[in-house]
Amino acid sequence: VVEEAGKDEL
Amino acid sequence: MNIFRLAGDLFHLISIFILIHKMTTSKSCSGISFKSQALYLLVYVTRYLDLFWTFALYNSTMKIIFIGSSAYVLHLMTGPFKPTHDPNIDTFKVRYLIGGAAILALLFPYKWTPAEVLWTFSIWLESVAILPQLFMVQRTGAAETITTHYIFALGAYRALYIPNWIYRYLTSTFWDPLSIIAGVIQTVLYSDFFYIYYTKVLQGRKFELP
Repeated sequence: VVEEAGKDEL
Repeated sequence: MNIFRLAGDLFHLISIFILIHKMTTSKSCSGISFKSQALYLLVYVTRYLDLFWTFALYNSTMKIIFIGSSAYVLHLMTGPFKPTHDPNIDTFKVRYLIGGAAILALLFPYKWTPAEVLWTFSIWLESVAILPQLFMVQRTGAAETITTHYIFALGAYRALYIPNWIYRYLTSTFWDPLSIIAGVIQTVLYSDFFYIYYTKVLQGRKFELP
């Protein structure tokens, strides 16, 4: 799920 | 969300609170690196561009707090408390940090879009943004206890993200190599500091470098 990687973190 | 991530974010909030508290009660920003603070604002502004197109109550609130408090700290350092800042001991060459982060971001983003490249830039830049502050502490050979608490809380934030990533990988095979590598580098940069903080400050002694 590279697209979403890390984007739900700060 | 898991306990490590939540604890990490709380440490981040605590670090900001300590920093602003120190500055406003002592009416001074002595011992605080302006360069590190400016880098953090750059980190938050480039990473949280998605505020314009995604909304999640927790994340969006935190992002606004980080950008806002960072801008406020810079305002204090350039306005009311400017006379207490000594640029002569804040001499780390940040152009190499910005340049290095920019090169890595252009070479290895997840996608070559402006937002992704800036996000990657912010991840790399954050991993090294504390260096001017650590350099300043090293130059002066000592730091006020409150300043060491600030640096510790800021370091603990990314260090706690590491068990968060391990937990997320084990429970949902979440895997974000960029964040993880940069986060580990960031934590390693703090390790000397953590060691001295643990052996000196927590045992009630003054923070002085050996």
